[in-house]
Amino acid sequence: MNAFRLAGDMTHLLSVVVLLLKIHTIKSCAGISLKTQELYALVFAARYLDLFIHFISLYNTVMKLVFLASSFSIVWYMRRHKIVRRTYDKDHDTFRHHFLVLPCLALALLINERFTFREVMWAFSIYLEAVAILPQLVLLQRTRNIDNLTGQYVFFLGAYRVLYILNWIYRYFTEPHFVHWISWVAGIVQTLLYADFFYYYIMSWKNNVKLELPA
Amino acid sequence: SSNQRDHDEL
Repeated sequence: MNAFRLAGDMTHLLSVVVLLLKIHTIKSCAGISLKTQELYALVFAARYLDLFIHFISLYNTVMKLVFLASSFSIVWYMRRHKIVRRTYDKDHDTFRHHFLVLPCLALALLINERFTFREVMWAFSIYLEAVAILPQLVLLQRTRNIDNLTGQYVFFLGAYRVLYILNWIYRYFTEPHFVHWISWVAGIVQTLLYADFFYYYIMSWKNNVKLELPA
Repeated sequence: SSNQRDHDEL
């Protein structure tokens, strides 16, 4: 594993820690999109189907378990926890996320590395992850007061994607036959979705003003 | 692309 990949996994983990900190400690999910969180839970469930069948490494297994457990517990907190759920900004989190699922599934049936259940589910999870941030970005645009933890959560998620691209570039030059169009194209699309957010996040940090996205 | 079978990335 190269440094970019490890740094990518760590920023991904950090984003989850930041979100859990906000939800578990501050008991607030204000500014967080339940739609995006539900999509992530579905992404991890579909991608990690092989968790107990196909062993890669202890690191891999532990990280998969962490992402599965955290994504489902975040959804549980936002839906069921009696204090946290009251802070959920339901009225502004209106993105029709169900309409992302079917096109991603159709695309996975058409474009996959092998036409097997596991590979189709894997491709589906890659496509769905690429667009899963959309409800969160829409909610941020509608949020007048984006708190620091919410901004940091999305920033770390975006950083994780940038680092994964650097990891692929590194692997392309160091590993023979490392060509993976599905994850690369979907990963680049996913990263581009953060471009606008990154711009305003860095500007707000540079000018030391509160983060706000233009509607 | 055969090593993708292992899906070693998260």
